[in-house]
Amino acid sequence: AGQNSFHEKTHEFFQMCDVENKGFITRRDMQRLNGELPLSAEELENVFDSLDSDGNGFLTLDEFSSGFSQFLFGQKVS
Amino acid sequence: DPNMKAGAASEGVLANFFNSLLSKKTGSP
Repeated sequence: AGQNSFHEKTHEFFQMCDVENKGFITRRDMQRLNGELPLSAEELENVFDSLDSDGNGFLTLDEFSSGFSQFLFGQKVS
Repeated sequence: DPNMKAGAASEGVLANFFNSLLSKKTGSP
């Protein structure tokens, strides 16, 4: 059940970023959150870079979800 | 190493980001 709600939340948050429902998040999508979240443009850029683990400029649900689980469960890969 | 820099900077910012998403979700009825 916990797994399920994790996926639900992930999806929900993903869609808050991916407002056009493209299936991925771009830097521009991230910057759009600037007015909605108390984070600066630079911080959002930072978030994007750390979530975009393969660095291709597109944030997939997979990448997003692994960042989210790192945050939730504190799994650090060092 | 640019990766190290990004990793070090990102942890707090990531937490901040997800916390904001969480509170945005619950904060607006």
